Amino acid sequence: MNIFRFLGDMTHLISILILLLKIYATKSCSGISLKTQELYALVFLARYLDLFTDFISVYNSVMKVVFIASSLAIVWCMRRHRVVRRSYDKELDTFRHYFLVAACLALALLVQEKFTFLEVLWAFSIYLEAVAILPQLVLLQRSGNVDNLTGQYVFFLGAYRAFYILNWIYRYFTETHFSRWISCVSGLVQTALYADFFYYYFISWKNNSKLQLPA
Amino acid sequence: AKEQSTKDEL
Repeated sequence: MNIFRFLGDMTHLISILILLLKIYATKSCSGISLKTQELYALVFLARYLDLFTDFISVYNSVMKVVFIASSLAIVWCMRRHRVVRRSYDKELDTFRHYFLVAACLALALLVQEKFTFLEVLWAFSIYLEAVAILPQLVLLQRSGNVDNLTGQYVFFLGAYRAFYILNWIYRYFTETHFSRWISCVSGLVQTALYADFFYYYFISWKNNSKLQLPA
Repeated sequence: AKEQSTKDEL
């Protein structure tokens, strides 16, 4: 464990707490893409199958349970909670995310570290996480004004993988047998997708103005 | 390092 990875995990946790706060405090999920939340739930379920087979550390197991439980809770809330689901922007959240799932599954079958069930699912979860934010970014552009909590949620979500990239650079230079090119390439793509959001987020922060994404 | 080391991340 190094500081970059710890900061990355904490940033990821903060983004989830911000989303839970927004939904719980405002009893609304306007501006949040249910499809992105479903993709994240799938990412965690596919990646953390080893939760019961390989014990790495208490921290590792606890965080996996937190990520799986929170992502499923958010999906449940947006689909079933009688008050929250009324504020879901159903007509704006129209990204065909099943294509993302199919494409990532196909890619995982072609490119993975070892052609085994767990490795294919692990690669699938890495590829899917890289593109899972797309429905959310499209929804933000369509819905125009972004409320603060949603903006902060997306910002921390983008920042977490940027910390992981620093973690991989650090591990590359400090560990001998360290090769995670699948994660590194996907992580770079994932962080690059946030580039324009980060730009507009910085502009809105500098001008102390409302975050506006160009349609 | 053992194989597991590449999967010790979240």
